[in-house]
Parts: sequence; C-alpha cells; structure tokens
Amino acid sequence: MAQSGFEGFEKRLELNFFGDDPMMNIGIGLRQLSFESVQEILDAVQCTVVSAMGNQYFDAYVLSE
Amino acid sequence: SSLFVYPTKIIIKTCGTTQLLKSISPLLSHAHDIGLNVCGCRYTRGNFIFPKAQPFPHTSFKEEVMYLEESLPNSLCYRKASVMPSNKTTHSWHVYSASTDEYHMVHHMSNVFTMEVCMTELDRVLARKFYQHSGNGNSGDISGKEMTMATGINDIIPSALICDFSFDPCGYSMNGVNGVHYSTIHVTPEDGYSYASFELMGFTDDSDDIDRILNKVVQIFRPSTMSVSTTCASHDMSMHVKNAIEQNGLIHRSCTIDEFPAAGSIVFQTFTTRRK
Repeated sequence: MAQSGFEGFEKRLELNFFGDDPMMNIGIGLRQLSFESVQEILDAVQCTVVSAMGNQYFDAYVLSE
Repeated sequence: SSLFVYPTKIIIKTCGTTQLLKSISPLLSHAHDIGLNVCGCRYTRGNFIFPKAQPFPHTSFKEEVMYLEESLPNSLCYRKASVMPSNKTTHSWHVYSASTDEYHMVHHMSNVFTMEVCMTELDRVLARKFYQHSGNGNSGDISGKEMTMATGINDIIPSALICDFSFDPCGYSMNGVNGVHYSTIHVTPEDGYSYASFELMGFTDDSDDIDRILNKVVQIFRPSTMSVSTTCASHDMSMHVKNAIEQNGLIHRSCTIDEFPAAGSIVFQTFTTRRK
C-alpha cells in the first residue's frame, strides 16, 4: 500500500429536523436555506459545490474533494 | 463528495481529509434560524486507509464521538456509539446515532432504508476509466458525463437523473435523483489505494431490485474487498445483498447486526475475492 494518498473512505452525516416552520409542510423547510448559507456550512468542511440538481422533493449537490 | 437537502433532512458525505463534523454547528444554527430543530443524527464511516492523515476531530472514533456529543443538544437523549467488527481488523463500521424521544418512536415506523457500499482494490483496467484523457480540455461536467456513459453507471438505476463530475487528473462523483430517492457514487481510482463507494436510499419493499443494482455496481468496479451496510433494511433485503454479491464471485466473510436510536437496525456485511 502507498504510504500516503487521497483518502477515499467517506464520512457520512445525516441530520433530521422538526419544527413549526409552515414551509416544511409544503416541501420547502431546509431547502429555503440560501446558497450562501449552504456554502458557509461547506466552508466549515472545506468543500465547495461543483455541480447541482434538484426536483420537487430535494436538492442534490456534487462537492469538491 | 455529496450533499442532499430535503425539507427536514440533510445528508453530507465527504472523503479525503475533510472535517465533516465541523458542519454540525453552522447547520444547526441556520436550521434554527428558519424554525427547525434537530431531532435525529447518524454518523457513519468505514476504516480510513490513511488514518494518520485525518485532522481533528477525525483523528480517532473516540474523538469523533466526543465532538458529536458536544455539538448536539441535550434533547437528543437516546445516544449510542459502536464499532461493528468484521473478520478483519482493517474493516469495521463506525456508527454514532442520537435521537429525541419523539423521533425515536416515529423512526421505528419508517419504511425507508439506506445502503452504503464501500469497495477497495478495484480492477485496474476498470479503474482507468475514471482518469481524464490528458489534453482534451473538457470540463469536469463533460468528462463526468463521458465516464457515466463509458462505465455503465447510467444503467444502474436507468430512471434516475444523474448529476456527475470528474476531477483532474482522476476521480469521479455522481448523484442520482430518482423521485424522492437519491443514489451516489464516488471513485478514487489511483492504484495502491483505489476506492469506490455506492449509496442508495429506497423503500424497504424494493428488495427485488437490489439484486440487479448490486450486480451492476460490482461489475463496474470488480473490487477485491467490499462491505455493505444496510440501515432499516429487512432480513429479506440483507439476504438479497449477500446473494447478489456472491453471484459475482466474492465470498461472504462476515455479518454483524446492531440496533441504534434514530437509525434502527444496521447490518454490516463484508466480502472478499478468493485470492484474499
């Protein structure tokens, strides 16, 4: 095995939320977070968005790294 | 790496030396600002190939658990951390989960499962397909699409819309969007530490299709070592996983089962080729 290289094994985090946000019941909830807020969260991880897609149910982002 | 944002759920999966757990604090803060509070948390990972390269708080599972405990509110009172072993010390599944009393009860009625597949020592010829052709000048989006088609990744779940990206000089990530469900693939093809992952979220009554999906995944990468972790899956689905992988010549080496708050039952199975 190489002494050092790019670590492939991922870390995976899933968080679930509840609340009285009326936007949650019409399929928005966390999806109303601005792109700036999402990027601020990703800054903490040292990632950026390289590609994005979404449908009526959720948003999906491919990240750097 | 991938990020999925649902109305009440967020999933972040990152590789390399990213400090994933540092996302918790800003995430909870932004969610709180729009009236949402965390009620369930699940953190999972396999064994790092280069553990000494990981920065804080990922220097050890103990450090990760301490960081999680400090980052989550006390309302998540059901908490559990466990390392699920296999027959090899180099392959184990690290799980931390926490939930509120209410979410613990609701989650038990869930009919959604997740499957996390980790593959190492990929077939060298197949791994070469995840290198960009030097000098073609294509963007990561265009090269990513070419890789998706050339490898057959687009056939794993034919109805899914795919968002793909290839990295320079090598590496690949894609997200599949299929109705309410997602799938994702990440590839690090370098010889000596090649790695690919596949993840799928689906309904628990989709067991029959798992055989065909796993068949395709194994044939695209032909790994020497493979682990599959299923969360909230039925016994029937775990058997489908085992049978589908064994049909591709890998040998079932271990199976560990455990129960977690906010996650339910997790089944961790490992497989290797005969030459291992």
